[in-house]
Amino acid sequence: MTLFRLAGDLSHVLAILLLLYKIWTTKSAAGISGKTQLMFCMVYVTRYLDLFTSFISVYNSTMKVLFISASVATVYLIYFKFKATYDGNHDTFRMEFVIVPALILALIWNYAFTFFEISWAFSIFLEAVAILPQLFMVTKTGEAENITSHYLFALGSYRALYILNWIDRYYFEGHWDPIAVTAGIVQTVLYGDFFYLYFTRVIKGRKLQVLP
Amino acid sequence: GEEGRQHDEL
Repeated sequence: MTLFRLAGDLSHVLAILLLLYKIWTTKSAAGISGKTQLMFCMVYVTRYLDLFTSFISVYNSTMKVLFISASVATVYLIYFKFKATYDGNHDTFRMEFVIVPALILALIWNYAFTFFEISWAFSIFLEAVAILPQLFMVTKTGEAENITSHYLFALGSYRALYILNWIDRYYFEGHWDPIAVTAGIVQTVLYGDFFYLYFTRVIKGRKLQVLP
Repeated sequence: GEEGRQHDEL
């Protein structure tokens, strides 16, 4: 495992825990897109179907269990426990606009036409765009709370670090996963605007506002 | 191959 990947995974865990912490301590899901969280939950479940069939390492299995359970907990907090605080009317992105194309693409582009591989490819494609409802919501309301910004930054950093990991693995191991790399680049690019706003505003102690 | 590949990343 490369250091970039370890840093990426830790950044991913940090993002997930930050979000849970924010919702739990403020007892509010305000400003958080339930649709993005629902899609991330679908991503983890469809990707980690191999949890019981293919053992990689204790680290790998532990992370998979952590991602699935934290994601289910997040969805539960948003849609059940703190449902009254969830900004459903600002969360207007249509999930089928990304789920259907991700499924069609997975049927066309996969490493084997098997249920597991199609499910894996679907999860990779869906992950690339699952953040769109959240970014759409930030644009629509024109701002994000600081902790939501930190969450998005950690989540964006995770995939950016994975790109460095893929360069490293290609260079030193000759390892190359075209599906993950393509989707990962798309995913990272989606955070471009956000990264800019994060560095120019949040780091300087201001709130992230989309409109001047 | 037909079985796909082993996905060792998260």
